[in-house]
Order: sequence, then structure tokens, then C-alpha cells
Amino acid sequence: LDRIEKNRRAALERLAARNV
Amino acid sequence: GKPQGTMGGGGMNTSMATVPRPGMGGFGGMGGGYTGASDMSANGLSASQNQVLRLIRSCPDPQGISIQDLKQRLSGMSASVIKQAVEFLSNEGHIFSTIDEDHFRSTDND
Repeated sequence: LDRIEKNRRAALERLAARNV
Repeated sequence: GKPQGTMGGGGMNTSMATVPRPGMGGFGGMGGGYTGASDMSANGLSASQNQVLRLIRSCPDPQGISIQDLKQRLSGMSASVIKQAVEFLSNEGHIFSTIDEDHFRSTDND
């Protein structure tokens, strides 16, 4: 489950980077 | 007696001929803007990418939805298209892989 959370955060960061 | 609604006064007869009439046009009459019916929608995803995203979003499991599941539910879509959509979406950050590289969840369905 740690892995999921990690991936999730990475994805959220990517999403945020796209939305600048 | 009074005139009943002289909007322009005088010389607007000639311009009437070329003015496009609002409301009588061919398409775009559905009102309300984008509803995802077309190729591209508001977020810049293709139709198939949006379908994949919607399915992933609709999955309640904490571990997400598997690629096999996506294929089954999107039976009209080829496996490679689905795979590409998934790759694109995860690149963009809309989804992410969970327990393994075959399971995906959406970032924005908390």
C-alpha cells in the first residue's frame, strides 16, 4: 500500500505540473 | 399614434440580406457546451482516453481497475488503444498504477 500512495503522489505531481 | 418598436430608425433594409440569422444555423444547437460527445473534450483527451479515464474513475476498489477489466468493459476498443490511453493518462498524472503495472486508479476520485 505504500507503493500505491507513492505512485499516487507522483501522479498528482505530474498532474499539477500539467496544470500550471 | 405612436410607432410600435422602431429599433433602428431608418436605413437597415439592405444589411438584412447578408446577416446570418441566429438560431437557424445548422449545428451547435444543443446548448450547454461540451458534453464529451466529440473527439476531443475539455481536458484535451481523445474519446478513447476519456472513456478509459471514466472507467478508471468509476472503479471503487482501492487497488484500482486492472487492464484486463478495462479491455472487457471497453470491448469495442482494441487492446493497444487502451494500453496507449492508459499510458498517456498516467503520463499526464490522471491515473497511476497501484499494486502492479496492470492496475490503475484515478488521482481525482477521492
